[in-house]
Amino acid sequence: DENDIAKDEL
Amino acid sequence: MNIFRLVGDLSHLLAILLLLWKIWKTRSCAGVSGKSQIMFGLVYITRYLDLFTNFISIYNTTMKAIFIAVAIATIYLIYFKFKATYDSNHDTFRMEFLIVPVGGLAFLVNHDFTALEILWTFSIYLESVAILPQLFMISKTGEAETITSHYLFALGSYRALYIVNWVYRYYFEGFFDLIAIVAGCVQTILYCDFFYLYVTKVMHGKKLSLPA
Repeated sequence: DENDIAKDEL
Repeated sequence: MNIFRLVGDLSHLLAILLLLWKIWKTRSCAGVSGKSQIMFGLVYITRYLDLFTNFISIYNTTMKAIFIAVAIATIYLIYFKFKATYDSNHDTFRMEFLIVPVGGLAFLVNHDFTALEILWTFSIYLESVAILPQLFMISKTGEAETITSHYLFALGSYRALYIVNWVYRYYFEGFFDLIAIVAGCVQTILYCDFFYLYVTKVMHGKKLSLPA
């Protein structure tokens, strides 16, 4: 979901 | 990936390598808050638990591994190898006053009530206040070694650049993560006082000393 996008940041 | 986030990550990498180098070269961790370093170690470990389960890119995995390794090495130097030079009398900030409220907040305010997500949220909140023992220590000693102030400048700049990255991603990718943004703003605001001193003093070749 959209929240998983956030996890591409360190 | 955008330039702001890339420069931010490199600034972050520079900061932690600068600190490790300073302690190793001077064989002393005088003026360095071990408590902040422990909390940064906790930040990386709780945030990068997906290091082996969630592959994003070579860059992402490499940086995560480096951050964890450098943090552990720094903590080892402070509390073991150069323990004699650790200034525990001035590193007196109570970590539990930060970790407990942050832990509670992570349970209450998060995107998803799962273990991994709560730990990630805990890590984001903890990172925003992890520098407080270090800033507190500098206020107690009244000064900081120039190399330590460069470390703080690079570390503070990294999250400031991430804020620009989030603005960029909002406008160009329609993406934003409020938890990371709010915590990132708090984190950067905590550095403002230091940034002012750094620009007005260190940039002019003076030693960073707080008004007594």
